[in-house]
Amino acid sequence: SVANRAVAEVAQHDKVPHPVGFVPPPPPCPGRIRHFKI
Amino acid sequence: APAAPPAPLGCDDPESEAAAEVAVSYINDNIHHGYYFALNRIENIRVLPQGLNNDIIFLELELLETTCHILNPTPLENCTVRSFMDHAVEGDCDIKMQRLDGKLSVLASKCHSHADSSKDLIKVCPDCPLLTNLSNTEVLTTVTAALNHYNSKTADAYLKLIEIGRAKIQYHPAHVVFSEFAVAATNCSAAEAKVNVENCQLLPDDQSNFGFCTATMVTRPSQDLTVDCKLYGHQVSTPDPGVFYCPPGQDTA
Repeated sequence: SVANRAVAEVAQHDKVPHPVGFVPPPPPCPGRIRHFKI
Repeated sequence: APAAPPAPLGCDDPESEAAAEVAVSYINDNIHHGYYFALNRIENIRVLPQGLNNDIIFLELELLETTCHILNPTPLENCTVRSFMDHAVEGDCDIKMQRLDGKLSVLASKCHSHADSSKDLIKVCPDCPLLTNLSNTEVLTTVTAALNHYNSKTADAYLKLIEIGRAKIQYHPAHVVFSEFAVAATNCSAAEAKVNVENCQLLPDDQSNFGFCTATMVTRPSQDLTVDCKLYGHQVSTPDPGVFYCPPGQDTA
């Protein structure tokens, strides 16, 4: 169980929480649709 | 240490949009039949640096057909994109461009246009008319009848057909043929054309007066024909009127 806890702690440490209000950037391509989706 | 390569351009970056604007303008300047196209989406962009202030750009664009025929002098920004319900036509284009000292130019382009799926349209609008082949007999009959009808009613210049741009047929609840076609004024009045239509010739390029007509012919349950033509007024540059029509689905390079 000691080994398991260590692994769990590392995994938690790697996950950096996003700041409040963070909006992930849109994917670079394809771009926005101007008229309608085909 | 060498400088890190620049971050790749996103499709919505201002530089991408500037390149797309140049590309769409180039494509529309080189359309010889049908309608102008407007940008719907930048699908992809790749930039290959060639040296100082010199890049090659590969663009993939999705375009949509507008309601402005290429003979229509309306600026593209004022042209309406055809709605999905009007059985839209889209264009997929691959463009190779050069950006030299900040100036963009098109090196090569290849576009393929095709109508949207009929099945998708029918799902949303079961009774909507669908695009049909421009050489369809009913379409040719409608266009001929409509132009004859218009010429018989006007005292102005006798109009000749330049090309059929679009045609749709609706089967339910009535049988209706919708068509759109470009026309040009001749050197004859409609009255002169009645005497000898063979003498009526299109005006020279520098005096050309083009126009655009829409016609609707109902054949069931009753018969009816309506036609509306508008002349654009005198224009300087003209396309080659030698070919009648160019249906969607053709590659152009």
